[in-house]
Amino acid sequence: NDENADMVPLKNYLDAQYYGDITIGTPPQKFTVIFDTGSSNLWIPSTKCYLSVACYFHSKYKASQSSSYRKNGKPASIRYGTGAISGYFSNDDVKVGDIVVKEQEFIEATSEPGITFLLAKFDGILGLGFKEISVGNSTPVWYNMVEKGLVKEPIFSFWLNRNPKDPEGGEIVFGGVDPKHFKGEHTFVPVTHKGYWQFDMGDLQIAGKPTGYCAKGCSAIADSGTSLLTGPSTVITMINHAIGAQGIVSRECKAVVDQYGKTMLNSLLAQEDPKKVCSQIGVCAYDGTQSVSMGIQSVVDDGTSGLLNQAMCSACEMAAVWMESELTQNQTQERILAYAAELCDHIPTQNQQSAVDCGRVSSMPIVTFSIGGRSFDLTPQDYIFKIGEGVESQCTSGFTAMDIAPPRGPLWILGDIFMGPYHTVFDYGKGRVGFAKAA
Amino acid sequence: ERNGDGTIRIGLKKRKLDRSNRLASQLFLKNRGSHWSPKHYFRL
Repeated sequence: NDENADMVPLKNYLDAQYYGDITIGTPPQKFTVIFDTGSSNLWIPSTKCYLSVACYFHSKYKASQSSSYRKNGKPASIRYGTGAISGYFSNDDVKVGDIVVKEQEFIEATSEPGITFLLAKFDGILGLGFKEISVGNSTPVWYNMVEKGLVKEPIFSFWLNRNPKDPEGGEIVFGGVDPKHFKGEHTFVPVTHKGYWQFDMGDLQIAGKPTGYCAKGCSAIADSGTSLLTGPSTVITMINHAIGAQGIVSRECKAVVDQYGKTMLNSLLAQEDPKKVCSQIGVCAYDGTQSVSMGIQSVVDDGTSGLLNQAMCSACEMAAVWMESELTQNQTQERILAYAAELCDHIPTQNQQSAVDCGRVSSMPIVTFSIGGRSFDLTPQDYIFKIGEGVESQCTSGFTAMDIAPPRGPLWILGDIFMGPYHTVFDYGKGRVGFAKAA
Repeated sequence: ERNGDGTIRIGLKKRKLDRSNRLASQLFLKNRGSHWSPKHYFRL
C-alpha cells in the first residue's frame, strides 16, 4: 500500500554487465550506472547508507558537498526479490555525457541489502523505461532530457559490443544513432504497452522449424538491463531439448503424454486449437483465455491416486504445443509422442540458467525471432555463455524460462543476448523500437 | 561526447562472465527463493 514502494526487476547483472559513467552534483560526483531500459528510476548509493556493506564498496552521493543539491526527502523503495533498495528522493544536476539535466529527481539509496550489489561493478541504475513504471511517479532522466530540449531527436540507441577480445563495451547514443554500429535498415515495431519497451513479436523458430507457440503473437520487451533472454517455459523447453540442456524431469508431464498423448494427437489432427485440447480431455478447465487446473481426482499410470493439479494442466498445455509443432512438420504419431516424452526431461527451472556441453556449441541450432515481419537469427555463439578455456571451460545457455499469464503474457524479455547482435533504437517520439544487425 | 550532429555518445564498459561473478549470481538466485514472483516482477 506504500505508493512509494514499487517493483523493479533485479536482473542478472552479474553475468555480463554493461555500464557507463554519469556525474551528479556541483562539483560533479562520479557514478557508474547500468543504463536500463527495463526500469525508470535513477538511484545511486547515499553517503547516509551506513548499514549495508555494499555501500562501502561503491561511490556514494554526498549531498552536503553539492551546491546544486535540493532537498526532497520523499521516501522511496524499490523491491527486488527477498530484499529492497530503499532511501529517499533528492534533486540535483545530473550530467550524462555533456548534457546537464538540472534538478533531476533521483533516489539516494540508504539501504542495499544482500550480496548482489556488494559484488556489482556498478554503483546504481539509470532507468530508461517509461514513466508509467517509475517508482514514486518520478520523472525519468530521459524524459527531462527530451522535455528540456537537451537532445535533438527524442530517440536513443544501444550498441553492445559482443566481441570478447575487444575491451570496448559498447555505446549508448542519446538523440540519434551511430551509423558505424549497424548494417542496413532498422525494422521498427510500435510500443504496445508503455512501461517497459514492449512490442508484439511473431513466432520463434528453432533450426528453421516453427515452434508455433507465438504463431498468433506474443509480447516482448527490449531490456538493456538484463543479460539473458527469457521466454515461456513451453518454448524454452524446446530450445533446451535442441541444445542438449538438461532440465527437471517432470513426472506430471510424462504422465500426461503417456495417458493422454494419443487422445491429444487425435484432437489436434481434428484441427482443434492446441490451447483448448487440455480442457477438452478434462485435464484443464478452459476459461476462454487460458486453461486452469481442474483439481479433480484421477488415477495415474502407476495405479496411485493423484490430483490432477496445476502441474499436469501446465504440462498438458506445453505438450499440446509441442505436438502441434511436430504435426506441422508432418511427423509420424510415434515420433511426435516420443518427442513430447523427451521434452518432459528438459523443462527448465524458472529463471535459472541451464548448463550445456561446450563441445556441442558448434552444432547447436540457430534460433530465429520474428519481429515486424522480419527474421532475427541468434547463433549459438550469440546465446551460449562460455566461461574459461580448454578442458576447464563451462557453458551455459542464455535462455531462461519465465511464464507470465495472459493478458500481459506470454512475454519474452530480450536482454543483452539479443541486443548484442542487434543494434537497438528506442524511439520515444514515435513510440517504437527498432532493430538492425549490429556492426 | 557531442558530435556536432546533436547526439550525445556515452561509451559503455562491460564485465565478462567469470567464475566469481557467476557464483554471486547463483547466490542471488538462491537468496531470491520463493519470494520472487512474475506477478510482482511485472507489477500486475
